Amino acid sequence: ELTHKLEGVLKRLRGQGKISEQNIADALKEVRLALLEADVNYKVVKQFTEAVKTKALGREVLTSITPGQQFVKIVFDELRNLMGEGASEISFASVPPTVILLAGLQGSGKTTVAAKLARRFKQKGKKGILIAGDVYRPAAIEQLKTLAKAVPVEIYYEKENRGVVEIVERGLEIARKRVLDCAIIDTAGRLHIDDSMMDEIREIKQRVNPNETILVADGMTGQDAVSVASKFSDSLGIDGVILTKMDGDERGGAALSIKAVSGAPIRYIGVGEKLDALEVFHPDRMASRILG
Amino acid sequence: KILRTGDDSQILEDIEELLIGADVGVETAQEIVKAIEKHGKLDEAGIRQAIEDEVVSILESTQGEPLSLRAKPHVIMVVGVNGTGKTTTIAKLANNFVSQGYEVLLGACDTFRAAAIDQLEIWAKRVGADMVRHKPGADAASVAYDALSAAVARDIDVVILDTAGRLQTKKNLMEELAKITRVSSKVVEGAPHDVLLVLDATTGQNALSQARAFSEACRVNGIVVAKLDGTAKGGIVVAIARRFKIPIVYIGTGEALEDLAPFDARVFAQGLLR
Ligand SMILES: Nc1nc2c(ncn2[C@@H]2O[C@H](COP(=O)(O)OP(=O)(O)OP(=O)(O)O)[C@@H](O)[C@H]2O)c(=O)[nH]1
Ligand SMILES: Nc1nc2c(ncn2[C@@H]2O[C@H](COP(=O)(O)OP(=O)(O)OP(=O)(O)O)[C@@H](O)[C@H]2O)c(=O)[nH]1
Ligand SMILES: [Mg+2]
Ligand SMILES: [Mg+2]
Repeated sequence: ELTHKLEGVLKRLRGQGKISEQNIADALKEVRLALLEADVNYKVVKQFTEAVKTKALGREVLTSITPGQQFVKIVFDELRNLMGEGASEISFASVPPTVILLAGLQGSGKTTVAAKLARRFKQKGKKGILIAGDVYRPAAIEQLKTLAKAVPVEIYYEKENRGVVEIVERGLEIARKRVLDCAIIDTAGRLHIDDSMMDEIREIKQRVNPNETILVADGMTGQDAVSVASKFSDSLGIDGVILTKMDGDERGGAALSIKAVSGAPIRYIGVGEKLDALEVFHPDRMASRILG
Repeated sequence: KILRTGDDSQILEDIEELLIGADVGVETAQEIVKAIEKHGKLDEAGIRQAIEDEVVSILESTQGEPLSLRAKPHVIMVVGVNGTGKTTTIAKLANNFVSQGYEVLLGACDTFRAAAIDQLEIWAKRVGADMVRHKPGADAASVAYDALSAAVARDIDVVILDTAGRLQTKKNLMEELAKITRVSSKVVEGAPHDVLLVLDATTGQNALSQARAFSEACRVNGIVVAKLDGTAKGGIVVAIARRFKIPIVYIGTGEALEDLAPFDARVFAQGLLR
């Protein structure tokens, strides 16, 4: 794995005296390869390796007795810098309800995440409501109803109405009247390049003014993570990210790409299909996973 | 995308990056660039054409011709990880067969996910296909058994089995797929005649692990790449074609019934390089 490879690359050169810039370049090749194989976007990889190179060319590595270890430390530090400080959960507004708007591509895990968040907040003693904002997908409301029952948590839906914005506003009206702590809005999957659907979610956001807009992204997303995250970030604005399906063997480089282009903190990761399978995101654990 | 002009090596480096940016993967991208180096000196247009031709040849090297009806009932099983577009793809396939005049029956073998059966039922009604279902939580293989038995009894032409999404690392869930195929072959000889793996075009290198594991569990003989109407290029299928020789049969280009197209290697290769 990468740490070994890097130590190998730089150890082999120890007998040759000082570490040269070429040696650093070779080590950087290994880092680039590892990050690309982990699905980090190639432009993000470029920026990252440039940043590491600048630091590595400093005196610390070039004259260190253990240049391999020094280099690895720089890589990890730089990755931790990019990924963010510590855990960063959704924080509740001082005036209820805390309104959370979920957005993302088709099949990324939004509906499941909506119920997982409701369950997590319930365990913290919060009273919540789920709002069924997906009026398009066959049985989407049924799916959210079934999950809501499993938590159990309240749900607001309208079977016959196709006006998403009104549905969401009516659901929030209920949340406010009943002084609920949180309202979680599930929305339809949409492409970032679908103008009318992006207009829809922008309109929801404008009317409803959520405390938190969350991009729900599939953890096994490849290079496309950059296009998706930057478009959602520019067009809609994201306060946080939830990365799903991280219970497989994907390295999850999308985490780095998304953080790099949107600046939004990754708050949680989905680690399974059950409603308790939601974990707080830890940047340093993710860094090790990505680097392999 | 305009490549930087300059010498050959810069152009090749840019093309390699373009391929990597399309999820082809570093190893496969390097192999492709290496393969065209033997062409000798080419200008940029020549290089691009050679790359395109190389990608086409990799994609066309996969064997097999799934999706012609070879039995009655002809049984198609659809598999893949969570949320890739299996159920929607089944609706599209069913729609194609029904509009060609065939009797189609859908087997609701996703007995796990919330409202999975309701979702398939809505599609079955819209498309005009029969459906066999059990209660949520029922054994998936027993739904397959009943679906195939019903198909035989009702003189159905095509059966399409919907299965629950599952990550390939979950051994018990992969074993369930093997069980569904075993049970199917007991009811209809040779069933399932086609096993289609639905991949999400936005998926990166993990799709290789998916292709490997699903093939081992249940003899995948065709791939559908869904969600190619987004910005993802789906280049990972080039790496998959190179390594596993599974033919790509269809692409999904949207959420409506008509958004399914037969895979065209040339069109796909051109899309990668755009
Ligand atoms: N293994 C695993 N599966 C997940 C996770 N999160 C969601 N899923 C599954 O992924 C699939 C898609 O989840 P949904 O919640 O329906 O996704 P969605 O974003 O609401 O989909 P659309 O509404 O169609 O855009 C389902 O099979 C979920 O059970 C996760 O963290 N791990
Ligand atoms: N844009 C686009 N969306 C698609 C395509 N195929 C499926 N979808 C959408 O992707 C989401 C998931 O589709 P499903 O058919 O439920 O996926 P699945 O693989 O059956 O999901 P699970 O059963 O939960 O594993 C839905 O919102 C579909 O409308 C496609 O080709 N393009
Ligand atoms: Mg949904
Ligand atoms: Mg499904």
